[in-house]
Amino acid sequence: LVAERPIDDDLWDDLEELLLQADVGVQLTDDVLERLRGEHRAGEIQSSRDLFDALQDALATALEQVAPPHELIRAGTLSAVLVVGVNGVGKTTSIAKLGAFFRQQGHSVILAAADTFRAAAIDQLKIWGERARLPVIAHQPGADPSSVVFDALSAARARAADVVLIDTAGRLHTRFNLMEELKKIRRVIDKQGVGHVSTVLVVDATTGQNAVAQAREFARATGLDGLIVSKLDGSAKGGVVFAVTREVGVPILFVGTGEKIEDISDFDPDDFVQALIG
Amino acid sequence: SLSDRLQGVFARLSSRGRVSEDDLKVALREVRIALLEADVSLRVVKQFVRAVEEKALGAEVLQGLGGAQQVIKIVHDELVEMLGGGDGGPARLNTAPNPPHAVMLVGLQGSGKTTTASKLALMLRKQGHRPLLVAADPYRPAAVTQLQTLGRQLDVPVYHAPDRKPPDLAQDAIKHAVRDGFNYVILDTAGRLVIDETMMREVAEIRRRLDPPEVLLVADAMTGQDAVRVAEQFHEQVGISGVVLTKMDSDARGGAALSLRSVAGVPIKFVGTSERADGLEAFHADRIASRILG
Ligand SMILES: Nc1nc2c(ncn2[C@@H]2O[C@H](COP(=O)(O)OP(=O)(O)OP(=O)(O)O)[C@@H](O)[C@H]2O)c(=O)[nH]1
Ligand SMILES: Nc1nc2c(ncn2[C@@H]2O[C@H](COP(=O)(O)OP(=O)(O)OP(=O)(O)O)[C@@H](O)[C@H]2O)c(=O)[nH]1
Ligand SMILES: [Mg+2]
Ligand SMILES: [Mg+2]
Repeated sequence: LVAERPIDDDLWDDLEELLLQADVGVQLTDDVLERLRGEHRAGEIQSSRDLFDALQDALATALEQVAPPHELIRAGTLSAVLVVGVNGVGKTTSIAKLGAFFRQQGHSVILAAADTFRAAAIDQLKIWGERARLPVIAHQPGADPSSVVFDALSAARARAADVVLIDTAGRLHTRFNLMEELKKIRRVIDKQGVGHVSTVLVVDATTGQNAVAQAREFARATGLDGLIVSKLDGSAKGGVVFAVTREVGVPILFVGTGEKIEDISDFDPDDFVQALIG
Repeated sequence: SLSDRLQGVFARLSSRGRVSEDDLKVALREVRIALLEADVSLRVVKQFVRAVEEKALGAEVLQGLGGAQQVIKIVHDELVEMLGGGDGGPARLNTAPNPPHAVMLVGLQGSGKTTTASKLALMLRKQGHRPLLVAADPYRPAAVTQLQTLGRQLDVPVYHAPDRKPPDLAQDAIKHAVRDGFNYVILDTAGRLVIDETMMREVAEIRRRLDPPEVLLVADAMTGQDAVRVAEQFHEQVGISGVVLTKMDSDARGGAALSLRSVAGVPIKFVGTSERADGLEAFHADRIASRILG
């Protein structure tokens, strides 16, 4: 696609295919191509090289503009990060990665094992805690997740830790009682007078258009401050994030690029778009 | 919904009598959009629309609401057929000439393999069989503990061996099953990327050594366009005999079902409908077709 070629119907078709297959979705694909066709008609795009640059630009800008930047950690106070998302997307692994990342930056991090439901969820986070050398606050399976959160925040104060990362159970946004449970967890955090609270939604890069509904519902329940896109080391492009950011207006903060503790990076819109239209 | 959109299209057509080929193309564009929005992979959408176009042209579709309904019926029937057709009935696991019958689960990270393994174990136990669960994921933290916990809750034994490579462990498990009279062996493997050659070789090796009668691709119902690549690569590199579509209790449209079925050419046998051990149902093509069409 990058080689010089005439800007004809075939090229527009190929571009449409590229975007659709990247999970950008029908509506946004149409919007982007319509805008580029307009620029082409207006003479602003002369070659296929120009077209590719314009596409790169349009997509990267879409991600930058829709959402103001958000810092998960605020200096001089306790920062809590509530990590949420549907089942199996990579919440627990992302928390381990983030914890190690923040520890490297000199922060004192505590992990809260607030998934008290799924088999071996607490064990999983404890193993990550050992590997990353981060303390894990946990109760027994079946305990009230809110009480684990309460404990973790108290522990953070007692030990003068400045970051608490909270792992929650995977939950479908369509489950009313599970979303209510999440709201309760958020209320517990708010009642603790934590200096800085963020809720981060983890979205799996292999997810299709359902990610939009996920983001909408989680935003409605607790508000969202940022996204993590996981599993971008796979073949899926994660193009649904354009529709997601348009829907909830929050920035992508990090991307997960593997199963090891170091496999996390700051989100870079240009890199992401380049890999997508690559 | 697609039905509303098609009715809208047909209401706007101005000619009389039979719908022209061009008019049909307008209607088919709506079908394409609906399927893409439902996460059916693009190349499968194209095949599907071509098949529907042939049938619609052959059916001499009429004008007006009657015509719209004709097209909807053709689309629905074609979708049911492409999903495997019929009412499905009780899903059966393939068996070997002699027990133990191995059922191997493979798929991407987080798709629901470990949970599905426990669901299959419960189903088999309730049917009067003696299943053995095998924890062949040595990588993910607490993966073995997860399966052991589930096994304990269901009163199904779990075979594991620290420091055994998965292909060796799998063979040991079969020997253990023979010795202890288990007639089904459910092998849970680690999540993997289809582009990870080493990991794909691992499951190909397990498959080669055990020759399991059933290799199930466990895939998430919310999977997007990547479904075609997942189906293709697991089928080519490992060889699968069936698919389990998990998390169908979500509101994902589930278009991945069509992509997986049409690319791998093997039946979708089960769907996961909850996190609990009893959350496994037989796949019904007509229900999934209605869901995909919205
Ligand atoms: N390849 C790859 N795998 C990942 C990534 N992030 C997580 N995983 C894997 O995805 C699987 C699920 O990860 P978890 O962290 O358990 O996901 P979760 O959201 O906590 O799952 P639940 O708590 O069950 O809802 C594991 O096998 C992880 O190793 C990533 O960025 N890349
Ligand atoms: N709601 C719902 N959740 C499910 C279903 N199947 C699995 N899950 C959940 O999805 C998450 C991932 O399930 P696992 O069984 O750990 O997935 P996995 O494929 O073994 O993950 P890896 O081993 O890391 O690749 C867990 O939170 C499960 O409870 C389902 O049918 N419905
Ligand atoms: Mg988890
Ligand atoms: Mg597993």
